[in-house]
Amino acid sequence: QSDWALVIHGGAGVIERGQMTAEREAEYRAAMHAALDRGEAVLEAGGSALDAIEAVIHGMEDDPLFNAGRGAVFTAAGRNELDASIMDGATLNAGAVAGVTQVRHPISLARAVMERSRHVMLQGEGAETFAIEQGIEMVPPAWFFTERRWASMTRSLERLGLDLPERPEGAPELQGVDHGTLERDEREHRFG
Amino acid sequence: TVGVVALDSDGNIAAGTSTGGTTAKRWGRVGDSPILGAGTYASNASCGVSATGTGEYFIRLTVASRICALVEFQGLNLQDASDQVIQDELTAMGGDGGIVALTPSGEIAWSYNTPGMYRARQTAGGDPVVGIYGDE
Repeated sequence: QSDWALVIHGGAGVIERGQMTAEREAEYRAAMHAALDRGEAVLEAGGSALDAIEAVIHGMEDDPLFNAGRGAVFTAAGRNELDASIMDGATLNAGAVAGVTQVRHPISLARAVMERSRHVMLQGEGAETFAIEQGIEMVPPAWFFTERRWASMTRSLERLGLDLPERPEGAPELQGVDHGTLERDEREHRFG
Repeated sequence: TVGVVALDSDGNIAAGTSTGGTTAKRWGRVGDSPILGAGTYASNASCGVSATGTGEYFIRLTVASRICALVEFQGLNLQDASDQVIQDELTAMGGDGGIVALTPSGEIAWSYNTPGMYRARQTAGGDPVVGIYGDE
């Protein structure tokens, strides 16, 4: 039996050889290795599985490569709405949040719901009020903005014949995004 | 979507999942990631699971807890339980996506019916394993 173990995913989809540039592939591999390193650092030091989960996901929530936290996809209304959940196998305690827009690390808010409330799931404005009360790090919605996700959302809306939302307040000036990158992005990150 | 399952040196399992949802979603749509039992589940009696995929299917199949139930009550090993739910049941419903999973004994599995999944695993004293494509 292993002393500790760790398994991670960064999303699934139409991810095929030849569809991704060598540079982008190297970025993803490096990000996954870094995620393992964060988890290993906690677990090798005797830290808890819950602490390892939080450490690994924090980095992924801050990495624009992944559809979580900064780099999350946009809703049709032009917002980043974030969801997260966590569960402790020792106690079957669990916490979850849905539709938060200003919480830098939704996984930490889910853990706070589990450990510091008598509830299991909070959503939207109420979840964010709880986050503020608990001292969870809040950020402006523009923190989550990335040009490639914005462009991907506008392309989806154009295909559906829906109106485009206004660019979010605080978002950087419009930048060009390679269309090949967008098409790959849409195939790779259709899921949530 | 990103997710992690971890086993610590005390033998405790935990699982977590975080996501931005789906591109251009409307009407306050909620997928499986924040739904315990669908996108995330952990029990020291069986296993921990984190999922990524088209959430509506993962919710209806309660994918994460279903895999753990197969391990706990039918005695399947983790990879067989994961493949039964993802390759057979999820695929038969028309759903797509994948999971990563881990048992208290350190058994690790992943299963996905998409062409690829960003994935990684490591055990104490072992080498890290990172994969992206379906053929590696």
